[in-house]
Amino acid sequence: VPVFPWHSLVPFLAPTQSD
Amino acid sequence: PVPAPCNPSHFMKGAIIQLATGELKRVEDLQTQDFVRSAEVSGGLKIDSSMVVDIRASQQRPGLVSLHFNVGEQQSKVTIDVPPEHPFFVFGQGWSSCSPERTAQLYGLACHHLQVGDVCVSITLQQQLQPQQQKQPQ
Repeated sequence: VPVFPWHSLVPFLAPTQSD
Repeated sequence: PVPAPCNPSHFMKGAIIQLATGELKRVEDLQTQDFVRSAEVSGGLKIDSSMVVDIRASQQRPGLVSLHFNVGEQQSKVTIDVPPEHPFFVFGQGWSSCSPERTAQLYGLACHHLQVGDVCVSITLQQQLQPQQQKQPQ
């Protein structure tokens, strides 16, 4: 049975740097 | 059986999820606290609150939905294109998607309807703090 890590379920939303 | 590469199986009802504490839970049994605790004990990852500020059809990719978020304390604007059945975990509410019907069909996962104003769990890298600069006496 595959086991998935918790962090694969939520989006990785990296703030884009605007400079 | 025909594989369905577009439907990540970690959202299938019954999928086993390992929390950062080592605990195993089914995807449909996850609570807000599970994500919060996992981020606390995992080095390097931080939970952000990402508020949905706009939901519209994707201009670039037909069939997808563009979700506009205000992310974290900085309220950084981030847009992502996802299939309408993609579930997001809303604080205090649980799994939610733009099309709960399609999510139920494809994953068997019960979802609320994702709406503008919902605050989703997202992750980002923990800010690597620079070593404090020593204050030099003038």
